[in-house]
Amino acid sequence: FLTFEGDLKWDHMDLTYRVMNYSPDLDRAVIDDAFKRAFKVWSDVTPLTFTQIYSGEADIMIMFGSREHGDGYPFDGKDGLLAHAFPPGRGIQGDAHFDDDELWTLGTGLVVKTRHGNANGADCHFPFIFEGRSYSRCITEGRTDGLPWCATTASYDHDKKYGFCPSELLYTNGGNSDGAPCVFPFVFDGTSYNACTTDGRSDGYRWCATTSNFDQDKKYGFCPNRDTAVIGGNSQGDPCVFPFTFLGQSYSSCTSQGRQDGKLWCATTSNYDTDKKWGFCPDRGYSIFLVAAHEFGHSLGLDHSSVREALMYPMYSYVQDFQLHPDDVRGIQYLYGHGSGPEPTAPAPVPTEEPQPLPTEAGSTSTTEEEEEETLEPTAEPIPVDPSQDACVEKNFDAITEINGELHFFKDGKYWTLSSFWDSGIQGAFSIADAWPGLPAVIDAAFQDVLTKRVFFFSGRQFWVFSGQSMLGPRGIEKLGIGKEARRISGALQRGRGKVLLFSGESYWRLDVKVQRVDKGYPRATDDVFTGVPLDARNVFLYQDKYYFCRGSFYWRMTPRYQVDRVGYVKYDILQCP
Amino acid sequence: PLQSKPQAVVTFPGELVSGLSDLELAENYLLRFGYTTAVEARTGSKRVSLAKALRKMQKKLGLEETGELDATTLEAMRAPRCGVPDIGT
Repeated sequence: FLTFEGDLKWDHMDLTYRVMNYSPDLDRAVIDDAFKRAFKVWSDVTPLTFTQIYSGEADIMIMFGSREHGDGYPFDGKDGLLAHAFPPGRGIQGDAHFDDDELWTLGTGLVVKTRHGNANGADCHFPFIFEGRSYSRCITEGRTDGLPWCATTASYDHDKKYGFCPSELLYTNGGNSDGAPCVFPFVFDGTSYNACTTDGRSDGYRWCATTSNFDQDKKYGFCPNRDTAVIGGNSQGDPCVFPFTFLGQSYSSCTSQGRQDGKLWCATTSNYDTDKKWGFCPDRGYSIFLVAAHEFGHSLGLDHSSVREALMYPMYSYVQDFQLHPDDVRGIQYLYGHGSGPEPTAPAPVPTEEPQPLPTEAGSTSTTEEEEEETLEPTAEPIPVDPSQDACVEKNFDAITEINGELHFFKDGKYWTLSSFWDSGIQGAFSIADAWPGLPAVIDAAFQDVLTKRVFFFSGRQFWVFSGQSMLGPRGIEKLGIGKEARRISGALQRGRGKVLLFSGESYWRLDVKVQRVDKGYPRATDDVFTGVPLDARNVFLYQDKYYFCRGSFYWRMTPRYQVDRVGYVKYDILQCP
Repeated sequence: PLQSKPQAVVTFPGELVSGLSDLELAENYLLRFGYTTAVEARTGSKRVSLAKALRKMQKKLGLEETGELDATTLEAMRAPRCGVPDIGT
């Protein structure tokens, strides 16, 4: 991760934000909810709080705009630049701007939220059946008032569930008319208008009068985009007109004819050849939630990350079940500290020359209903370990995991460490019992929780939790909610935000570390997600943001996008044995 | 069925047709996102400074550091992204 020069950050934790205007692409409620969820991404892992205000100067002012929008950093039309934001501070600092020449969605295509009707504001269901015909957009069929509507289930004929689509005939956004719909025709500047217009404005937003005469009444509002609204082109926001004529041919749907990039477009009048009015048809669009979460990272003091899977990576990529990456968590906690944990901390001091095997650091206070912590004196005399024993003679390892930035290789009461920061090669052998008194000689798996730094060890159906010098356990893994089918845990993958995947046999569970219970809906089959790796892996661990599955002398490395990008030798590639 | 006649390609009015060459696109990108400064872009030997800036960008974005304007790098330059520079203020 990176912070801005001088570690720019807010000097208070209770931040305010204000949405200055809304994109016509989405219902206002959808945008508000997306921004709220985007701020929650950061408040979940820090002491920060975010409150929306509706007037006055907020810490983080949010606006939509296109091209030059008032800050000297113009946007660039559809695609390319999506948004930008300024680091913490007064005035424009901390603000976030979104390019409204983009199609803002939740990342998987248009979100058409209905109003009125009998579906309580449910989204349109495309396609839907009406009077035996299938429709993939809002229609006015079946009505005489021309109001576009849609079914909110797959079949209106069957379910009779419907709602009205965003349309200037139903309501307007902003302006000074409290959402009143447009009145057509209306007079503006002596001219009569039968549709929304951008005339009179330089920001490209479409508006209309909400009385028949703007010159006289000065009452207006901004037009919501219809589901067939085009993006970019020279008619941003205007609805497609079907059928339309292009190069003498008639088209009743969007086409890529006339283009080399395959993008779908349509005319916004009935004849492109004469009027040359056009725009791009809606595509998957960009997730306002994901882009906002990224931009708010900047507003809080994070610069771009080099980790491809991190939220703060500069390029956009849609992910379905978003999880904040450990790199993002480390960055934001570097600035603002943990949730209920200690104050913001400066970067950890450079470790001493000889990195000694450290038991875990003190974890933060935990809210789990843990039994009384106990500090166990070692029960049996620890087995003396010959420090000259060589990791390279081992055929495999009981467990492998990263603790305090160093890979640990455990085998029969011994362990070795390998630091990615130091090229000092393998350190050890060290005694497990010296570092973690009370642990058995043979362990099956281990992981360090990213947030609290506590280290969990598993052996058979038991587990231990080390937090600084104190240890809790052994306890049965059934306390975590893991059933009898799991005879042993073979590995763990930290997933950020206090979740860890625990692997056993051909299944895995998702553990909520804070409450120390596995989430509902687990176990799941490993093969469903982690396709292409050995299902009976002996070790599973996270290292440098990639997933490692080891069996025999080999490892399979997988990216967080679940692609196996390398298969190699544990000994020669990871341990770097000669 | 294949188009009976060659597909006509139309220049659409109001479209930001980036008539930029790949090299111009790259120079604009590297300047805009802080991988090179206007001064460097003007002075110094173009080739050396371009390769150096490309390598810096490829490292930052986790691409293979070739110092060349290869397909992967061009694709990354065309990908939708945040407008905040990757290097500098």
